[in-house]
Amino acid sequence: EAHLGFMRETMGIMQHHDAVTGTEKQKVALDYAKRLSVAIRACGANMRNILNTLSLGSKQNELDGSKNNVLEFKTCTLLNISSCSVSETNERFALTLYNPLAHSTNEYVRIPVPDYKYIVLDHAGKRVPTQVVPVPKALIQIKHRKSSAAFELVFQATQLPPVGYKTYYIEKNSNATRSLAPTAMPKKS
Amino acid sequence: SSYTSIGNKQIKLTFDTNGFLSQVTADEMTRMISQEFLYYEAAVGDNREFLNRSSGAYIFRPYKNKYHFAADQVDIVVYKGDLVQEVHQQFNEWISQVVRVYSDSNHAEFEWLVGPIPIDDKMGKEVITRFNSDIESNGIFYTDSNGREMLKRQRDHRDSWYVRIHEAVSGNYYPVTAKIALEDKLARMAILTDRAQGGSSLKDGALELMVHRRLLHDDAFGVDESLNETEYGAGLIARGKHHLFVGQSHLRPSISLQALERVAQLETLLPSWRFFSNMSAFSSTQWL
Repeated sequence: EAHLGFMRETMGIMQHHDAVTGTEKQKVALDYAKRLSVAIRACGANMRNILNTLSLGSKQNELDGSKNNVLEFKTCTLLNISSCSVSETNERFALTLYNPLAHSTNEYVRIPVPDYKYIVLDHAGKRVPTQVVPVPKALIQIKHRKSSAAFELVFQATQLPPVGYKTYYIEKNSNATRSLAPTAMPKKS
Repeated sequence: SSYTSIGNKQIKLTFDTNGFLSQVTADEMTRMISQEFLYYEAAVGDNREFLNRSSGAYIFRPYKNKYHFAADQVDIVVYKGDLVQEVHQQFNEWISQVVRVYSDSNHAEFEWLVGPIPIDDKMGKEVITRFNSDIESNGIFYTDSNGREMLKRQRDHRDSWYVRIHEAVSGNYYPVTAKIALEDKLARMAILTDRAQGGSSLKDGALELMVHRRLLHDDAFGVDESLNETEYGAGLIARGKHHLFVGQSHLRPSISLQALERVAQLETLLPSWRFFSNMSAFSSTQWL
């Protein structure tokens, strides 16, 4: 409740006319960003608990050592600059998508990754078609973007249930052929 | 044969030999539509009287309505695959963009990257993206009202009083929180934004949106600071997306493009939440 309360208070502050329009002083803008960051991290704990309850639920006891099966659910707040520490540093990770809309949706997902050899499995273990595209050169050249992601793994998440979630398993596939590497089309003159 | 195209069965984008978007084919029609980046030179005033204030956090005021083109030649690299086709464009040292069309999408995505805006020339700059089309909009365009109904706007006009516009650019700027659009009897063009931006239609068939600004003077409306944000000693870099819809206008009794825009608006502004879990300890079978 304390985490949710902090988020509520922060969202209240964000309704101030200077916060809405961006006419606050620079140091106030930095404070807004800090408050939002803290609130999102705090509520990450709530999300982790509820997703673990929903996803493991009664199955928790069937698996070996229940504590080991409690998963981290991390929010990558730098996805807007194609960066995510989980997908960049782990060869196996899961992506859970929660659809906040009241209708079922299909969505193209882009995951920042350091390599182009990955496979994606859906909740039934079925392989999902993927494509890898390079992260734009201009973004990679930004000095202060500390990321090893040189590519974005693209796949379509289909039939995300209304106000529900779906999970995908993503694994590095070292046996993949080089043909998966994104190749630029020949230049026209 | 020297033109470059990306697209799918529903929408096709063509880029000319200079690397700019030149035409869009969608909804059984082809329209001449180009897109470019420009920047306005920010006004510098003495701030003592209303008509002579600097462009700042509260107001947008270009100096003598002067704008500069970001580039007359664009370097492009094209990637095509089964799920997405992309054109990576480099306009200059600080403006680039990826234009993409997903395989079953009815619109195009423009992901822009702007900054750090250079200020070595001591000039504040307000950067816009502009889409030009051959649609005869006759001074009329539409902007959303906080994501809800679309409001009709008319260039150099106010509905409830006679107005003489003294500032041709900023006097026609309106807030865009989700969508800006224009149309004629045949065609319609709409752009969805991913954040609140200023926008206008200063020429028939043209839509523009302000994507980034860096200003060197305070406008004396209260903040008492110039809008010159820096990080690690350099100006900020902004990245965002625009979604371009082109099709038949609502005046023709075909499918409603506006309905498709509405769904895309919801899915753009309220995308799925993403949670990442380290799975080093689990094989795919264990995970299943």
